[in-house]
Amino acid sequence: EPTLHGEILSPNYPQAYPNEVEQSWDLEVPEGYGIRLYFTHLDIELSEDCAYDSVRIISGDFEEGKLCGQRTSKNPNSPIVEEFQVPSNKLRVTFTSDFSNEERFTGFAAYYVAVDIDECTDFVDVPCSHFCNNFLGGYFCSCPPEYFLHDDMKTCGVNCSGEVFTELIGEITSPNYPSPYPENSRCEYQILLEKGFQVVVTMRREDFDVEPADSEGNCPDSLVFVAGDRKFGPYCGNGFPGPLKIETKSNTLDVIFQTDHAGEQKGWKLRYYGDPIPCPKETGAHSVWEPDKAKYVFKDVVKITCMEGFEVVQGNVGSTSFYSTCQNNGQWSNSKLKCQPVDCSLPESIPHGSFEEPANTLFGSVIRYTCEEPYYSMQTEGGGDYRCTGNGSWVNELLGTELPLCVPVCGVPSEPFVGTQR
Amino acid sequence: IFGGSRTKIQSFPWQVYFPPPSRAGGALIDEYWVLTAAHVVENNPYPVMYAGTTSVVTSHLANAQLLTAEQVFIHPGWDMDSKDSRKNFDNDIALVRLKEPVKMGPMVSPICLPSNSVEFEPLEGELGLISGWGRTEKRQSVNQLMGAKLPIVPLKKCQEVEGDGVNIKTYVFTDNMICAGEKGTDSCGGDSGGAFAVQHPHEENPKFYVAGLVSWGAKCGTYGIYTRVKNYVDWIVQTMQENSTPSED
Repeated sequence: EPTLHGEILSPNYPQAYPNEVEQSWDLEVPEGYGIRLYFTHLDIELSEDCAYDSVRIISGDFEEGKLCGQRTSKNPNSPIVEEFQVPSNKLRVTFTSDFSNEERFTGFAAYYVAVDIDECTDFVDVPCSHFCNNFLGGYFCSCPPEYFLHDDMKTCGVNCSGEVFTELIGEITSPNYPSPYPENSRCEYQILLEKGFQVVVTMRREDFDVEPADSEGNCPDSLVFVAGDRKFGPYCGNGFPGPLKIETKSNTLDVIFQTDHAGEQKGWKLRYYGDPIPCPKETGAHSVWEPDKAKYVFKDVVKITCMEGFEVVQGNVGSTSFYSTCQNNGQWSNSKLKCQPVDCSLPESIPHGSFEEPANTLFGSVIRYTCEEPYYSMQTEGGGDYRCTGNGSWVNELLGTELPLCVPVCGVPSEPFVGTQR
Repeated sequence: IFGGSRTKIQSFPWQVYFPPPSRAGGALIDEYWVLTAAHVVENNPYPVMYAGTTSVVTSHLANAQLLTAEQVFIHPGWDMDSKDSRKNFDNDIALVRLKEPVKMGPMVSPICLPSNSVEFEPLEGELGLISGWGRTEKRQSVNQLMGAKLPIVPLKKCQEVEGDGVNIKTYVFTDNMICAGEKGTDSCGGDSGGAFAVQHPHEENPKFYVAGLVSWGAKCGTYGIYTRVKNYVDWIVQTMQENSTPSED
């Protein structure tokens, strides 16, 4: 079990150590502590590089020291003749003697204690991105105001994610823009527009200043746009490297800004707007669109009026116009409705008259009524031709919609009277 | 018909037969209307008629069109009170409205009405046609239609006819009457109500209008009186219009 202190004595201490021994001690103190090892007695045969007999202090793979010879304290108030302090909680001490100890060297006496490590200062690498706080046996990191400590408990970032932009036009900037953006942050914004609009991002070159890419082209800080399966970026550098206008083809866009631990750039500012998706301008025959525009977009409403002689039939009802709306899928509502020729259907039959079965009964077609001649004739001369009109009626130039009247022919005997006059 | 000859209904397709008790004639002027003399229908408010037949033998009438009267319209000027000893035949004209329309064809078609223009003023010397199943020189009545052509003459001719036991001077003569005939050619009893048909002026093809209706006479075989239809055109048209059904309009 790790202990806070301990003693190490060479074999047979304080008697002469034996020949040809090698003994090791693995010291361990609780984590978060370092080890202070000090010798109060050192009496080991001296040799060059301590090649014959020695005591070695090893921390990990690093040899902290190799001792031999005789030492005395230089401080009259302290018995310590040699001292080591390692920022590790483990240490190995190895004593080695060769085949001869003829002068009866007595070896060493050493003690170790657990000492607090100041993690905030004792290492080359700073453990915290911002504020480091040392305590006995450990340390903790803390952050400036408006920053938060990441899950790694070491780095601080700003809480810049989660904002959702739903307005049709807007502006988004990196945190603190144009002041330098925070390090160690990941900002995720979302532009969420009504379906039927595509997000279009515009960026001015001068509005973009992000830590430039490294020699391999990797962006340490980056701005990325994600629209469904499409990804734009990552972008970094001084001056926006991407297109100044990005058409995402999507009504949602994720804006992700990732920063690392370093950087003093001002960040970025983008503008976006919702571009309504277009609906095709259908050159429907026999109809007029109001208003007449070169391009129609989402939410546009048009009144489609059938030209004379054409109608749109919904169910059993015919009408001359209908409304259509450009929908969020780029399709027109009521797109199945078409202006079709008015069908006057077969005209009414008349007493003592008839009409020839027409080839069709659509707008513009003409039928001709005739009377049962020679005994009936049309009351209105020239009143036999009826044209199918736009309102679905058969109309005669003289009689309008009134049906022709076949009246008896008067005064004409089928055989003349041949009188035998006396 | 005196002085006439047998004819076919095709030559007088407007001729309507009133069987007994009327035993008279009429003129079809429309699908729904028959024109006749007032004295024909004054005692018969719902007459039965036939059209389209030359022969009025009962068995042949089955092939004719049966016309059923819906209403009779006697001219308001007709004197209904003097029928027992009638000497006033002024306004001898009546209309019969039919319940069902008549189907026209070669044997049934109407005769035209005169208009108010002077062209339709019957002139002396103008010839007209009469037809009927009435008395002839030989028979009280005939089964086959008879026809005759006769001229219009001055009314004075009719006023001078001396009938057997008839004092012609006691009869009323008015401008509503036409006198027509010549010696031997005349209408007679049983022909009443039939048309005196005159050819349309200025018509290329023969076309007849009803200038008169067989009315009365002092003696058959001379001159006879015909109701002057032209004087009643307004009444005829108005009566027809006021009593037509909406569908006819």
